Amino acid sequence: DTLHEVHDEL
Amino acid sequence: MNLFRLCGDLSHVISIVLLLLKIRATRSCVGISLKTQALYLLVFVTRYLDLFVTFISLYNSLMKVLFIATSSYVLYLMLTKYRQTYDKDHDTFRIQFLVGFAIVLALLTPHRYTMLEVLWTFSLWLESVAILPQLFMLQTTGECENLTSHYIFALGLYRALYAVNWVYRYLFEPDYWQPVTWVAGILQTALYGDFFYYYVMSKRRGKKLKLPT
Repeated sequence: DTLHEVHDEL
Repeated sequence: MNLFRLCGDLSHVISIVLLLLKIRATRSCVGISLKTQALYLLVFVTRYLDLFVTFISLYNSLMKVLFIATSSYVLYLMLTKYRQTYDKDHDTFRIQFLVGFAIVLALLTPHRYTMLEVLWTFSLWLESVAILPQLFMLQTTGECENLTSHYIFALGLYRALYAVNWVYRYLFEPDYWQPVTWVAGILQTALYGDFFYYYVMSKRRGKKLKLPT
């Protein structure tokens, strides 16, 4: 999937 | 990880350290909104549920644990040891509206309708407005002691640095696209606008922060 769902920020 | 984001995270940590210093140094939580602190804990708990399902980096996980732990500790101090000093009469902002606002937007704007995504979206919208009870309290009392004003300034700085980080990532990471994060983050930073102005003015005059009433 897209980077929408990568919550790598705090 | 870029420099803006790292500095943003650090100013977030510094803000919490300042808050704890303030409570220790003055042995009181005068001027601190319990409602804002409770909302922050709710923000961290709902956002960092992914601690159990995704691993991004050791740094990321440790920071999440740190934020949940320190905000719980602040709340604990305010509710037990320094309860007598909590200025309840000035902490009158209706947080039902803020939670309602975040729930509605969380249901309208998630990227996908899964529990984690909806809660994550909720936490973003809630964080964007969670400072309002604190700013409102400041406005009604008109004045705040130095450490409290530094605390709010560091919190605002954290969001401003994150906004710069988004511009940076948008330019250099082609797949990076987080509209909800951006809008909520910019809203949050904007809420500090007024406060920033008076904070800088009070620093220039070398005086305590005093807001016009």
